[in-house]
Amino acid sequence: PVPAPCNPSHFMKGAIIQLATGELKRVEDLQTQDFVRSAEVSGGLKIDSSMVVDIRASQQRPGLVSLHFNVGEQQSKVTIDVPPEHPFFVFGQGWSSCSPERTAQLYGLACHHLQVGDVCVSITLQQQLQPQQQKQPQ
Amino acid sequence: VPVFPWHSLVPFLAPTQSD
Repeated sequence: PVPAPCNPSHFMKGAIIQLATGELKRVEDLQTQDFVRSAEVSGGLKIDSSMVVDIRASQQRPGLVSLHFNVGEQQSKVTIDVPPEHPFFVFGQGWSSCSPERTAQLYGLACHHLQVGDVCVSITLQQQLQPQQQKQPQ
Repeated sequence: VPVFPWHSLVPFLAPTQSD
């Protein structure tokens, strides 16, 4: 069999995913709550809500799609270039990609069509809070 | 059978610091 290095096999239908709770699920059976729970019990990782604000063809890398996100409470602007078949997990909706047809061909994973306004699950490092400064009496 | 960690499925979107 020819390996397909560009297609990470964790998105293949039937791939076994371990949640932070230790539970094993197939990638196609994952629910929003699985990501939320996993982030809660895993130290150091935090779930962010990342809203898709723009989708366009990548200028730098032909064949890829530039996805523009507003990330987290800060609404930080982040752009990533991905192949059109790359699936994202949309809150309350599930797997979605820019090309559900290609995702189905390459991974066998059923996807919705990713659109502007969709809110995707993303992760970031939990903010390491500085020790509270003691309030010195003046 | 390979087992993948849940966090490999979702993008790591670190806000870029602009200062």
